[in-house]
Amino acid sequence: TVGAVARDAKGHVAAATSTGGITNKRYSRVGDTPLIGAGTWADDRDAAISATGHGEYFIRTAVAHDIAARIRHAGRHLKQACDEVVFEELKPMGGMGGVIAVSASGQPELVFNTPGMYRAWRDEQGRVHTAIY
Amino acid sequence: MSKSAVAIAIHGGAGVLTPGLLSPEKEDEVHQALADALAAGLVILDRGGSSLDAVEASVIALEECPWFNAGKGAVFTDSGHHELDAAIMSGADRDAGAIAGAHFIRNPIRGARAVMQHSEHVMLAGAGADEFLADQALPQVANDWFDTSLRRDQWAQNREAGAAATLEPGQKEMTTSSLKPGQKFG
Repeated sequence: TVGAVARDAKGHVAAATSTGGITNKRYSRVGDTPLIGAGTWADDRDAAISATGHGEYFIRTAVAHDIAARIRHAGRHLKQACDEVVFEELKPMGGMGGVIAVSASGQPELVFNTPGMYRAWRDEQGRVHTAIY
Repeated sequence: MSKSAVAIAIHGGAGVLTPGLLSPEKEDEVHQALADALAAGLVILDRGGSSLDAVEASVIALEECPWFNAGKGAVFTDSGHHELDAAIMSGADRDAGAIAGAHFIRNPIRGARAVMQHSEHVMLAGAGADEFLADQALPQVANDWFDTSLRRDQWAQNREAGAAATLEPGQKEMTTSSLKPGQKFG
């Protein structure tokens, strides 16, 4: 699975996610990626989120929308919302994976509960970072 | 952060990625692929383009890279084919598009955007998605265009494992959690 989140100069956010699914999948199984609110979500009022991991758990948790809802309805900052969903909702039920997100103000967050996540971002000082583990 | 501040982040998948799984050379290749994909979106944002165009450009770069499980380099289904899923969403108006189980669109994220912009639906799936996308003047490929030897080897290993390990009644289907570390790659 691959994904991107962005905020442009006009303050609009967007999210995009794409995947081949899981190896040897049967019965036309579909994971969270194409399900709006589970693997992909964007709303200028809170954040844009793209997820990757064990899709069945991300669907059951409505991960992307849950992060956005915590911002809008519970006043969470993006990092706190991502941490709560990835470590307190997903992990206890066995949902392994991660999310990338960008807030309406342009703050990027990359949060995962697995040993690694392929990722890249530009920080507020304009420096580009790439990482695996 | 000022109104004009732009921001972008990308991922290429999460999983049991542990140091030593990849050689230093291969790690360098992955870092370079991630930097290139980020740059594809950044260049759009830095010239005042939309976040929608930026995320689409970055994901297309990741889909074209065989390292990642999307587009070229997608994993195989049990029957030895590829089923591609994608979604895109605009925060400005919460417009969204998605495809599931598509077979021939070279860049699935372009297909998701076509559903968003050229249909009244949010998600199209399977043969119907293929039919709609065939009319969208987007690059189409044969399904085996997505093949890579890395994924075919993983597919073969799993089939052997699956064949060898009879599923006890009620035993759950082979899922990623039953794969050895590193197999759910990217």
